[in-house]
Amino acid sequence: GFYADNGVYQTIAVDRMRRKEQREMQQEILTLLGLHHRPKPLTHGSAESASAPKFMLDLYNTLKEEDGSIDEKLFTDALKERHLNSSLGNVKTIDDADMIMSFVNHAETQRPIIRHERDRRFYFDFSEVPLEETITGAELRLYKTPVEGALPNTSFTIQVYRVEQGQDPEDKFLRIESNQTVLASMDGWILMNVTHAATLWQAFPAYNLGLFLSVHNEKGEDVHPWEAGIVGRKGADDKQAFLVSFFKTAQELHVRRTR
Amino acid sequence: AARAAKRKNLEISYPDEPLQMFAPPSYNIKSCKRKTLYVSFKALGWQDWIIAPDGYSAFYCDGECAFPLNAQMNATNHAIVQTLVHLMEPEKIPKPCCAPTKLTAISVLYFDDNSNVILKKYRNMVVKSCGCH
Repeated sequence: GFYADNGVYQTIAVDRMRRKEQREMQQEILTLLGLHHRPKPLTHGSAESASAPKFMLDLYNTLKEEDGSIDEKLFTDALKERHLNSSLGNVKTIDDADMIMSFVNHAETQRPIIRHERDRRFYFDFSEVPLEETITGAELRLYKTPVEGALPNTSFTIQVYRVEQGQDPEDKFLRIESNQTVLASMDGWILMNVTHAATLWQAFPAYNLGLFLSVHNEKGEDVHPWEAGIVGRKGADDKQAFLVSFFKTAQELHVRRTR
Repeated sequence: AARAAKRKNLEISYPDEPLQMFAPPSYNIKSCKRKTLYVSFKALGWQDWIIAPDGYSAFYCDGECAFPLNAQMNATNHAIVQTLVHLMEPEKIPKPCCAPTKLTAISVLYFDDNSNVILKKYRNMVVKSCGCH
């Protein structure tokens, strides 16, 4: 996997390393990337079709230059542009991002804890997020399609709650994270600010019981998300809900650690 | 010591440059410049978790910082002083060092164990230019 340019416009493979050395070199690169081991993603859709990888790949392609390096100013400008309408409001928090992470919804792997939670509960695994990365913002992205036959100016109120454990093991509380009113005719991504929940889950992964979505019509009646056009688990791969989090590395300088 | 040994294994015998034999003796040494070590994530079989890029040009600086430093366009003022002192006491004082003068960032897009996707910016990762320090 290593190639050297010999200076006369010819690239040659570095094949003089023994297997053991190659493994060590791979480990060096993994460490450089801040990883302890080579990740083994359990399941992942094609980067072109699944919503979270697609969002990230688009972002990556916006940022990278021809030689694969990134212009830091371009990185900042692109993030700014993408987040002018962001739920996070404070663009400054996103400007400084050193790392952006999209989380896949793992609600289906979790034990149901709330009645009728299908397509209303979301679970994002924060257990691998390193503590030295400070969360500057996090948003839940839900895709909404237009509601057929709805009157003009009809709207829905979307509320996202953080699920919390009560004193009794069976008790669960819902704490409001954010809310937003959207028109029934809206077609696109709804961005809900969930920074507080993400920060809490990073520090205390055991407290992470996920998020709960509630949708109300103009009469204040609770409706199922699909009635408001919010794409659920059975919807298209590229419209599945996911969470995006922005991080700032606490230490600017690369710290050498004894390994 | 382990790092030095590893580096030695990575060194490649570069063929002499065509113009080298016609150059004056003082230029006969390979001057400090940027060289490429391309790390191919694809060839490493890492594409199941690294989405992009296929690999990256790690780059490194290689060559001599020899007197005179006129040929070294990126020589620092300090490098010139270091050269002069080295000439006075060649056994004791080392020559200037061929090292990066400009570094830029690279971003890597990859999956973690939970199939989450990470776009991480690594500062000072890619060598843009080399020079004598």
